[in-house]
Amino acid sequence: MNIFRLTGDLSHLAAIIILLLKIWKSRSCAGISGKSQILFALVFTTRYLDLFTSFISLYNTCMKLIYIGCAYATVYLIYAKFRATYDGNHDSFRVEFLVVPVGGLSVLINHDFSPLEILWTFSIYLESVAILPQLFMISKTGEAETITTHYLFCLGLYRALYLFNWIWRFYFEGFFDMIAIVAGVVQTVLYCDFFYLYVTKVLKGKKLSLPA
Amino acid sequence: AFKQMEKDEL
Repeated sequence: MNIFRLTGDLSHLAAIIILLLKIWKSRSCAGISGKSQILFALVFTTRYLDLFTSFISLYNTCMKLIYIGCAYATVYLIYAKFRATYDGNHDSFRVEFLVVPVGGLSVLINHDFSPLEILWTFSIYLESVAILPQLFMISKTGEAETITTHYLFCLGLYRALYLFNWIWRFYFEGFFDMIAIVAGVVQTVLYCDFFYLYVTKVLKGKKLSLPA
Repeated sequence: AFKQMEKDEL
């Protein structure tokens, strides 16, 4: 555990909780892509199957359970409790265009051709692109609530901090994992455009809106 | 081949 890893995890946790609270407090999931949230629930489910097979630490187990629990709670709020506020018309990204290629890639490029390992690889690849329906929705509506941009910033920051974590681990522990690193770079790059808008607009007190 | 990290990350 190093400082980048810890702050990355906390940033991830903050993102998840910001989104849950935003939906809960406003009693609305307007502007939130339910498809991205389903993908994240799928990511956590397929990655944390090792909860049944290996124990790493109390921290590790607790965080996994919190992430999974919050992911499903978010999906429940969007598709059940506050379904009436869900903006399905603007959430029109075709997720099969992500899930099918990612599934194929995880079968082709993995560390070990075993079910758990392939599912772990699938989760890593899928996470890297799971935010695309949300970004697509924002580009379609041309705007995002400020609280939604805070969520996206924390979520993007998390993987960027993991990149520093992996550099740290490579130098000090000799660890590297090409699958996680390449996917993590892709994931972080997808947020770059958003990071720019966040810094130049949201942090200066303006609402995030895209030119028509 | 790829060297694999221990799966202690989230």
